[in-house]
Amino acid sequence: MARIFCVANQKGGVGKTTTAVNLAWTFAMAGQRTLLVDLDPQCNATSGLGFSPAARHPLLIDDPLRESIQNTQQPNLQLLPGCRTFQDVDQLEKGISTRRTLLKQHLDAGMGGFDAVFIDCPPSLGELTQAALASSTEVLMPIQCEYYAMEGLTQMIHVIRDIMHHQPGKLTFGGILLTMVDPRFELTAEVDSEVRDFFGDIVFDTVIPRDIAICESPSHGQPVISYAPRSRGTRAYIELCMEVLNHD
Amino acid sequence: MARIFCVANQKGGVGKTTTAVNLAWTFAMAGQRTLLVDLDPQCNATSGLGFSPAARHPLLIDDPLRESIQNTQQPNLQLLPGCRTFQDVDQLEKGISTRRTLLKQHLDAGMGGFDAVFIDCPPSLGELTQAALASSTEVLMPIQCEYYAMEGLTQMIHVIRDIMHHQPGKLTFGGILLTMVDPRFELTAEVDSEVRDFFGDIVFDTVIPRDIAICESPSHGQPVISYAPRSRGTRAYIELCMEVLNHD
Ligand SMILES: Nc1ncnc2c1ncn2[C@@H]1O[C@H](COP(=O)(O)OP(=O)(O)OP(=O)(O)O)[C@@H](O)[C@H]1O
Ligand SMILES: Nc1ncnc2c1ncn2[C@@H]1O[C@H](COP(=O)(O)OP(=O)(O)OP(=O)(O)O)[C@@H](O)[C@H]1O
Ligand SMILES: [Mg+2]
Ligand SMILES: [Mg+2]
Repeated sequence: MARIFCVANQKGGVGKTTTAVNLAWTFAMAGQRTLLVDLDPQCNATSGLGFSPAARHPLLIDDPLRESIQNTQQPNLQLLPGCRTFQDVDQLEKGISTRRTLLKQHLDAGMGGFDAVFIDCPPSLGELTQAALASSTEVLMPIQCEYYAMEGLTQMIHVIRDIMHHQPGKLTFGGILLTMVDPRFELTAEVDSEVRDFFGDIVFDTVIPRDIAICESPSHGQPVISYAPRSRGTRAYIELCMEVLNHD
Repeated sequence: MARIFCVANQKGGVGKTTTAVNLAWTFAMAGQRTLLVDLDPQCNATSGLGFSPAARHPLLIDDPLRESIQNTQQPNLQLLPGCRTFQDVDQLEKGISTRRTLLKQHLDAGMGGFDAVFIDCPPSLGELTQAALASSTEVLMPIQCEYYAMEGLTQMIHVIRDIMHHQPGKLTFGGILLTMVDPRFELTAEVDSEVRDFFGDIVFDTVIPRDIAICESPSHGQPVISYAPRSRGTRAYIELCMEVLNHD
């Protein structure tokens, strides 16, 4: 049974795409047959790996998913690219209940043969993210160590509990990941301890430091793992991959 | 005629809320009767000023807007709080064309008596942001000096051009604002010059530096202007206010 990770948080700019891309890459390095699904109309995960967005969203056309899946430079890692055209996204957003079933059917059918799937979500709790949550087995929530990030988390948890209630036994909390951590700042340490007090052991031990190499890597169409293999960002994502692999 | 600024960018975490809150505050300090409208279901602008979200979105109930508007600690500045409950937002999201007119009617009726209005938008190009653009006279686009931020800008410009086409003579480009600028990084200088080459003089001269005081201020329910009056972040937002006031 594939592990399907939904990387989600409605707060913007917290490191969802960076985490989805780098975790998918390290899972593939560890020998897991991995699929990265870009569900964000911004298509950052797609361009972060050096690909162009699809003309029509693969999840909306009736062809089997297999035909839209691309091979990447990393063996064991394949990509389902995102799509910018709005009517596709709007189509996904409105009347999603039929779409949600289609998305789920497509995802379920397309994910056979993979050990792990990572779904990068847009910064919202709208229909796209809810459809992804409904198809996933674990939800990963990156958060920054800042005030606004804490606020949004409780709202997110409500939506997740809702989905767990409607489909018992499928979705679980994969974990909360602290990103862009800069130990020089008092606020960071404050939020770190508040989150661990409040959420306990669903917070990953691994934290991702703020590292300029991470910012630079997407402009080279690569994850930080291959762009700057000896950077602190790379070490942290490899450590996170080990922690998530052992979490099973 | 009030200047109605829509602060928008579908890329998340670029400083939309920080800019809307601090510009609204400095406009009020400069003697402009100012309204800050929180249109983001995350309600960050509302909590950033120390208020709690409304139970039902003021723009969805039929009472006149006046009754939901709150006074803030800053004379001349009032706040229309945001709302977290999803069915309100979903209501706003679906079938918005009747909503859009309602939103526009409400906004137009409620904005009488103000010199300036700032609308904080969620990180998406969905119906809420499009409704806000349709009610505005100027659009302000904060962007970070990072690769993904550049990518989303062209998509944003398409949507804005679309709105300008449907309602000629109302919405103009207010400007592109570079935020979280850290001159130590090469990437920052690269993106800065690329944006200025590409977009010319719609890019503000003022840039906002990365400043920890800005991160800390929302947890005190205040904008950085009043939380840390001598900080670099404060100086930059005051400078930006002067530039926008003279831009008229
Ligand atoms: N640990 C880090 N150190 C430094 N920069 C980072 C780090 N993680 C992410 N970034 C940068 O911060 C920005 C936001 O990250 P990213 O795009 O992954 O967030 P996101 O949550 O996917 O955003 P959105 O909400 O728009 O989808 C990007 O430009 C990215 O390169
Ligand atoms: N110049 C700055 N220096 C340091 N931190 C900043 C700066 N501007 C904003 N921040 C911090 O970065 C985070 C993102 O900013 P903000 O919430 O204003 O962005 P946003 O575009 O409104 O996000 P969203 O897309 O979720 O609405 C916040 O925690 C904020 O405190
Ligand atoms: Mg993203
Ligand atoms: Mg915001």
